[in-house]
Order: sequence, then structure tokens, then C-alpha cells
Amino acid sequence: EYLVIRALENGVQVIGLTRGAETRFHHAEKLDKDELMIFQFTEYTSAMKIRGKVQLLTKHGIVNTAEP
Amino acid sequence: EYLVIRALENGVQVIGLTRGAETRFHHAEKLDKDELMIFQFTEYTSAMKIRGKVQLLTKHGIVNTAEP
Amino acid sequence: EYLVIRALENGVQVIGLTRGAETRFHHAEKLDKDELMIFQFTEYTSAMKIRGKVQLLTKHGIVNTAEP
Amino acid sequence: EYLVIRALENGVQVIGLTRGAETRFHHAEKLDKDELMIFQFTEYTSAMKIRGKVQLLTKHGIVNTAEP
Amino acid sequence: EYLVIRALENGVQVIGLTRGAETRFHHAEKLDKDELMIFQFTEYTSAMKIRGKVQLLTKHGIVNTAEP
Amino acid sequence: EYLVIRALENGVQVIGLTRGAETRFHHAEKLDKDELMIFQFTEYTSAMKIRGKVQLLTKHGIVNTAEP
Amino acid sequence: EYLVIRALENGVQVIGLTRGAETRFHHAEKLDKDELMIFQFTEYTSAMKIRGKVQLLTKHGIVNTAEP
Amino acid sequence: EYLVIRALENGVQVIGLTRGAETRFHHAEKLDKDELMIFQFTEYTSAMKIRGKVQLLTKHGIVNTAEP
Amino acid sequence: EYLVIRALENGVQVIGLTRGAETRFHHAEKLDKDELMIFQFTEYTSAMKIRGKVQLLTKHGIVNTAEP
Amino acid sequence: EYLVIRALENGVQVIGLTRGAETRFHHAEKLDKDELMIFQFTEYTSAMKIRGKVQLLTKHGIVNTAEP
Amino acid sequence: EYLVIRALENGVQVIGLTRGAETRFHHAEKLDKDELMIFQFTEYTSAMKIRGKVQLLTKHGIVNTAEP
Ligand SMILES: N[C@@H](Cc1c[nH]c2ccccc12)C(=O)O
Ligand SMILES: N[C@@H](Cc1c[nH]c2ccccc12)C(=O)O
Ligand SMILES: N[C@@H](Cc1c[nH]c2ccccc12)C(=O)O
Ligand SMILES: N[C@@H](Cc1c[nH]c2ccccc12)C(=O)O
Ligand SMILES: N[C@@H](Cc1c[nH]c2ccccc12)C(=O)O
Ligand SMILES: N[C@@H](Cc1c[nH]c2ccccc12)C(=O)O
Ligand SMILES: N[C@@H](Cc1c[nH]c2ccccc12)C(=O)O
Ligand SMILES: N[C@@H](Cc1c[nH]c2ccccc12)C(=O)O
Ligand SMILES: N[C@@H](Cc1c[nH]c2ccccc12)C(=O)O
Ligand SMILES: N[C@@H](Cc1c[nH]c2ccccc12)C(=O)O
Ligand SMILES: N[C@@H](Cc1c[nH]c2ccccc12)C(=O)O
Repeated sequence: EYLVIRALENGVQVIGLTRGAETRFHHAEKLDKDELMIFQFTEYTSAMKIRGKVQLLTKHGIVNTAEP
Repeated sequence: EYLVIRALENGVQVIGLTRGAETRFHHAEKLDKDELMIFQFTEYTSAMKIRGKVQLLTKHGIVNTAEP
Repeated sequence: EYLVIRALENGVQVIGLTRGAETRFHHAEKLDKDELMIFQFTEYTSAMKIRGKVQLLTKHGIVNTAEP
Repeated sequence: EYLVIRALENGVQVIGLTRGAETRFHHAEKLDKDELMIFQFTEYTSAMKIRGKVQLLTKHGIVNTAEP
Repeated sequence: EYLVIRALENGVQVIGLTRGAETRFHHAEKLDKDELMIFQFTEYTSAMKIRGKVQLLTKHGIVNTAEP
Repeated sequence: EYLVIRALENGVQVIGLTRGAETRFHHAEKLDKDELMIFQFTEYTSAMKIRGKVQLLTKHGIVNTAEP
Repeated sequence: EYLVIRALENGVQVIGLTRGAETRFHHAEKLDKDELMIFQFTEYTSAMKIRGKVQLLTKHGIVNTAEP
Repeated sequence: EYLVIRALENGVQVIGLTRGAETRFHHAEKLDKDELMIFQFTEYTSAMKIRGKVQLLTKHGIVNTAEP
Repeated sequence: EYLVIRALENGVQVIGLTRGAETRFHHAEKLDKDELMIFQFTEYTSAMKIRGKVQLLTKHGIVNTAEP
Repeated sequence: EYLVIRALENGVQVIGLTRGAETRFHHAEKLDKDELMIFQFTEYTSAMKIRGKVQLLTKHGIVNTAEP
Repeated sequence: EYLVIRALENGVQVIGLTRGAETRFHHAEKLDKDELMIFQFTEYTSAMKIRGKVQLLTKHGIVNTAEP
């Protein structure tokens, strides 16, 4: 399973949350406007948090946080 | 299997419930408006509870608790 | 396999029934209006019972017990 | 594989039949009107019998025994 | 794989035939009108025979033996 | 994989042919009009032969030998 | 994987060809008009040959050798 | 995976090519007009070659070499 | 996974390229007009090259090199 | 799972991020206009980052960063 | 998983990039106009790069680098 993000502004953060008994941030990837990131769930990452305006492509549809 | 949440207000909580004989809260991730969270079911999490106004994208459709 | 519940009133109960030779309640999660719960079948839970007005999203369609 | 039942009257019974060489009732869950039950086939249950007026959601469609 | 039967009259019989080199009846479940039965193929059952007027929901469609 | 037969006349025969190097009849189940039979391929049965007027539901469609 | 044949005339032959380094006939099942045969690929059969007028239901569609 | 051939003329040949480091013919099955052959890829056959006018049913569609 | 080729002229070549660290030709099958070839990816073949005018049926659609 | 990129300008970078506890760049492949790259998630790559104007084909749809 | 390329000009290159910690070119297959290449991801190849005008058939759609 992977997801696709397009940053719609500078300073977007894609944050990986740890898999396991404890849930904390293990990585925050910064994206500038129009940069793309494609990422999986992994042995280390069982949740992600996204800050900033993005277009997110998922298997359940597309979310655009630049629009209400 | 993963789900996607978009917070529609500040102070949204995505709560993980423990897998196993006992069911209790193991983590509550707070989201501010327009932050996104993508999360899986895992070895530690077999149920989630969500408090606050959200748009939730699931394989069975989209739920928006800001609308009746 | 997971299901999604939206409580349509306060005091909704999502009850887990034990897997195995014996069938009894092992957990009852209370939900207030507009809270969401997402839950799986697990090693401990092979049936669920739901009390109160809800919208339930399943792979076979949506059930709304606030409507006839 | 799971099924979803909505009781359309009080006193509905969802009966589990044993898996194995012998077929007998191992559990009968009583449901009141508008209560929901979601249940799987399991190591102990390879058939179910339902008494009373229900709406049953299955992968082959919906059955409503309150209607002819 | 499971099937769903709705009895359309009293005295319906759902008969399980044994899996293996020999084929004989190992169980006959009687259903009254509007009772439902949901059943799987199992380690003991590799064929079923149904007597009486029923509506049968299968993955290949619905059969109603009360109609020609 | 299973198939569903509805007998459209008395005296229908559903014959199981043996799996393995040799192909012979191991069972012939007789069906009267409107009786249903649901059956799988198994460790003992890798082919079936059907005599008499039937409606046969298969994954490739429905065959009705009462019609040309 | 299984296929379904309806004989459209008497004397139809469904011939099993051996799996393995050598390819020869191991069985020829004769069908009379309107008899049905349902058969799998197996450990012994990796090809079939059919002689006579038939309707053959396959996952790629239906073939009727009584028609051009 | 299997394919279905209908010979549209006499003298059609369905040729099996060997699996492995070497590629050569291991069998050529001759078909007369309107004979059908159904065949799999196997441990011995990883390619086939067909000579003569045929209708070939494959998962990618139907090919008719009697037509341009 | 298999592909289907129809030669649209004489002298078509279907070339197998070796699987592994090294990539070279291990077989070139010649096809005359209207001959068909059906072939898999295998332990020895992880790429193919085709020379000459063909119609190629693939899971991504049909390619006809006789047309622009 | 693979993705397909078409560079829409010179100097596009397809960056592989390491799988594992640590997330860093392990490779940056440069593409000139109209060059294509097809790439998988692998044992070493669990996320990718893309800089420059591209057309990206994914299972969730197509993204074109040359357009708003 | 395989892809299909049709060279739309002479001198097209299909380049295999190595799987593993290191990413380098291990093979470049040259194609002349209208030659076809069908290729998989393999133990040695986890990414490909394509130079020159081609039509590329993928599971996400068709790309034609001869067109804008
Ligand atoms: N550490 C948690 C992260 C997590 C996944 N899904 C969640 C849902 C809610 C809260 C936390 C989580 C786990 O692996 O299970
Ligand atoms: N601890 C429970 C959590 C749970 C999952 N699904 C449920 C449904 C109802 C109540 C509790 C649950 C379990 O793993 O089984
Ligand atoms: N303890 C039972 C619970 C159950 C599952 N499905 C059922 C259907 C009917 C009655 C009980 C059940 C079991 O694991 O099998
Ligand atoms: N004990 C039986 C129950 C059963 C399943 N499917 C059936 C169909 C018909 C009659 C009985 C059954 C079994 O496990 O096989
Ligand atoms: N005992 C038989 C029952 C059976 C299954 N499918 C059949 C088809 C025809 C006749 C008998 C059967 C078996 O397990 O194989
Ligand atoms: N004994 C044969 C039965 C069979 C299956 N499919 C067939 C097709 C043709 C003829 C015979 C068969 C076998 O197991 O292989
Ligand atoms: N004995 C051959 C039979 C066969 C299967 N598919 C074929 C295609 C062509 C010719 C022969 C065959 C085998 O098992 O491989
Ligand atoms: N012996 C070859 C046969 C083959 C399969 N697919 C091919 C494609 C092209 C040429 C030969 C082949 C192999 O098993 O791999
Ligand atoms: N020997 C190579 C062949 C190959 C497969 N896919 C490719 C793509 C590009 C270049 C070569 C290839 C391998 O098995 O990996
Ligand atoms: N090293 C991380 C890379 C990663 C994958 N998905 C992510 C999502 C967010 C942040 C980092 C990642 C991992 O393998 O898990
Ligand atoms: N050697 C890399 C090749 C690769 C695959 N996907 C990639 C994406 C980006 C950059 C490099 C790659 C690997 O196997 O992982």
C-alpha cells in the first residue's frame, strides 16, 4: 500500500509515526511546492501525519487541504 | 488496511484501542484543523475511536461528522 | 475486515463477543453522539452487538438504526 | 466473512450451529428491536439459524423476513 | 464460501452430505417458514440437498423454488 | 468452487466422477422436481455428469436443459 | 478452474489428455444430448479435447460448435 | 490459466513448446474442423504455437485467424 | 501471465531474453503469417523482443505494429 | 507495485528514500525531458521524492506537476 | 508485473537499473522502430529508464513520448 502527496505550498511536512506499543515521530520529510512524495506503510511506520496544504491521493479517494 | 482522517476543527483526537483480551486506550493523537492522519490496524491497534469533527475516508465510504 | 460506526445519539454501546466455544461479552465501548469507532474482528472478538441509534458502514452496505 | 443482522422486532434469536461431525446449537444470542449483531463464521460456528423478523445483510444481497 | 436460505414454508430440510469417498446424509436441519439458515462448506460437508420451498442466495444468483 | 442445481423434473441424477488416474462413477445423487443440490469439487470428485432436466448455476452462467 | 459442457447431440466425447512429459488420452467420457459434464484441470489432466456438437462454457466466453 | 481453441478447418496443429533452458516442440495435437481443445500452461509447456485457421479464446480477448 | 501474438507477415521473430544478471537471447521462434504463439514469462525468460509485423494481445491492451 | 514517471523538463530528480529506522536519500536518478522511469518499492526503498515537472502515473490516478 | 514498449523511432534504449543498495545500469537493450519489448521487474531489475520516442503500456495507462 502506498500513498502519493503533492505539496501545494512550501514547508509541507510528512511525518512518520512509529509502529509498535509506543507512538512517536521518527521522521519528518519537508516538501516544497509541487514536490511529490510517494510512501508506504512499513515495518517502522504504521501511521503518518501531514501538516500544510497538500493534495493526497489514497485508495479511498483524493483529499485536497487547500480546499474546504 | 488503512484509513484517512482530515480534521475539520482543532482538537480532534484519534485514539488507538489495544488489541487483545483487554481493551483500553494506548495512544491519542491530537490533530489541528486541516491536518491529515493516515493510519493502519496493527499488532497493537485493533480498534480506534475518534472525537471531534472530521472527514473520515474508509473502504466503505466517507463519513463527515461536521454534517448530520 | 473492519467496520465503521457513527453514534447518532449518546450512550451507544459497541459490545465485543468472545471468540471460542463460549460466547460472552468481553468489552462494551460507550460512544457519545458523533463519535466514531472503527473496529476489526480479532483473535478475541468474533461477533459484536450494537445498542443505540447508529450509522454502521459495512462491506454489505450502510445500516441506519435511527431510520425504520 | 461476516454478516450483519438488524432485529426488526424483539425476541430475535441468532443461533450458532457447531462445526464438526455433529451439528447442534452452541449459542443463541437474543436481540431486541433495532439492535445490531455482526458475526463471523469461526472455528466453532459453521452454520447459523435465525428466528424472528430481521434484515440480514449478506454478500449475496439483503434478506428482510418482515416482508414476503 | 457460504449460502443463505430463507424457508418459504414449514418443514424445509437443509441436508448435509458427507465429504469423502462415501456420500451420505450426516445432518438434516428443519426450518419453519421465514426462518433463515446460513451455512458453509466444511471439512465434513461438501454437498447439500434442500427439500421444500425456499429462496436460496448463492454467488451465482438467487433461486426461488416457490416459483417455476 | 461450488455449483447449484435445481431439478426441473423427477429422476435427475448428479453423478460424481473420481479424481485420479482412473475416471469412474463414485456416487449418483437422485433429485426430485424442485429439489436443490449444492456441491463442490473435492479430493474425491474432479468431474460431474448430470442426467435429466435441470437448471444449473455456474460461474460461467446458467444452463437450462429443459430449454433448447 | 472448471468448465461446463452441454452435449447438443448424442455421441459427444470429452477426452482427457495426460499432464506430464507425454501427452496421450487417459479417458473419454461419452455424453448423450442434453447431458451436462462439469470438469476440472487436475493432477492427471492438463488438456482436453472435445468431439461432437456442444455448448462449452468457459471463463473466456461461450463456444457453440453447432453454430458456425 | 487455460486457453480454448476451436479448429475452423481440418489439420489444425496445437504445438507445445518445452519449458526450460531449451525451447523445442514436445507435442503437436491435430484437430479437425469444430473440434475443441482446452489446454493449460504446465510444468512441461511454457509456450504454444498454433498452425491453421482457428478461433482462440484468451484472457486478452478472442483471435480468429480465418479473418484478417 | 501470458501473452498472445499473431504474426501478420512471414518471418516474425519472438525472442526470449535471459533472466538473471546477464541479458542475452536464448531463443528466437520464427512465425509465418497467421501463425499464433502464446508464451509465458518463465524461470529462463524475463523479457521478450519481437521483430516483424504482429498483433500482440497483452493485459494492458492490444498493439498492432502493422499500423502506425 | 510500480510507478511510472515522464519527465516534462530537464533536470528532474527521482530520489529514493531508505527503508528502515532511518530515512535518508540513497539514490537520485536524473531525467531529461521525455525520458521515462519505471520503478518499484523495494527492500531498500520505501519512499520516493520527486523534484521537477513530471507526469506521474500511480494506482490512485495521474499527477501532473506542470499544471496547477 | 510486466510492461510493453513499442519503439516509435530507431535507437530507443530500455535500460535496466539494479535492484539493491546500489543503483546502476546493468543492461541497455536497443530497439529499432516498431520493434516491441515486453519486460518484467526481476530479482536483478527494480527500475527501468527509457530513452527515445516510445509507446509504453503500463497498468496505469499508456504513455506516448512522441506526443506532448
Ligand atoms: N504505534 C501504533 C501507531 C498507530 C497505528 N494506528 C493507530 C491508530 C490510532 C493511534 C495510533 C495508531 C501502532 O503501531 O499500533
Ligand atoms: N481488544 C479488542 C478490541 C476490539 C476489536 N474489535 C472490537 C469490537 C468490539 C469491542 C472491542 C473490540 C480485541 O482485540 O478484540
Ligand atoms: N463464540 C462464538 C461467537 C460467534 C461467532 N459467530 C456466531 C454466530 C452465532 C452465534 C455465535 C457466534 C464463536 O467464536 O464461534
Ligand atoms: N457440523 C456441520 C454444520 C454444517 C455446515 N454446513 C452444513 C450444511 C448442511 C448441514 C449441516 C451443515 C459441519 O461443520 O459441516
Ligand atoms: N463425498 C463426495 C460428495 C460430493 C461432493 N461433490 C459431489 C458431486 C457429485 C456427487 C457427489 C459429490 C465428495 O466429497 O466428493
Ligand atoms: N480422473 C480424472 C477426471 C477428469 C477431470 N477432468 C477431466 C477431463 C476430461 C476427462 C476426465 C477428467 C482426473 O482427475 O483428472
Ligand atoms: N502433457 C502436456 C499436455 C499439454 C498441456 N498444454 C499443452 C499445450 C500444447 C500441447 C500439449 C499440452 C503437459 O502437461 O504439458
Ligand atoms: N523454454 C522457454 C520457452 C519460452 C517461454 N516464453 C518464451 C518467450 C520467448 C521465447 C521462448 C519462450 C522458457 O521456458 O522460458
Ligand atoms: N536479465 C534481466 C532481463 C530484464 C528484465 N527486465 C529488464 C528491463 C530492462 C533491461 C533488462 C531487463 C533480468 O532478469 O532482470
Ligand atoms: N524509513 C522509513 C521511510 C518511510 C516510509 N514511509 C514513510 C512515511 C513517513 C515518513 C517516512 C517514511 C520507513 O521505512 O518506514
Ligand atoms: N537500487 C534501488 C533501485 C530503485 C528502485 N526504486 C527506486 C526509486 C528511486 C530511486 C531508486 C530506486 C532499489 O532496489 O531500491
